[in-house]
Amino acid sequence: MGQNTFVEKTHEFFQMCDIENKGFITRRDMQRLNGELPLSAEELENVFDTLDSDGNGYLSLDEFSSGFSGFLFGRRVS
Amino acid sequence: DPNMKAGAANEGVLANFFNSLLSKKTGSP
Repeated sequence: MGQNTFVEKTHEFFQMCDIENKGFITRRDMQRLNGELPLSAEELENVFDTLDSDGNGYLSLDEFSSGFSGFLFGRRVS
Repeated sequence: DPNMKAGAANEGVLANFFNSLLSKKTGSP
């Protein structure tokens, strides 16, 4: 996957979570995916906590992108 | 560091999450 594809996918996935286009993802947004993804509410909560690296309760695109690149490339990019 | 340990334990969940997003996006409509 090239850098452009990575950026595109990151935006795509971010918007799938941020359906109101707020520019950040909340716990509530994440819980909305409960019916759409094969993950339990608890797992989604874990995902949120793992991605929310500064623990402020909001996922920025940067935090989301960092988690996604960590998944793709096997390590976190800070 | 308990946070780092939790982070490592959550890597699998994170992979599951992104895999689900990927398959949702690329799966048949």
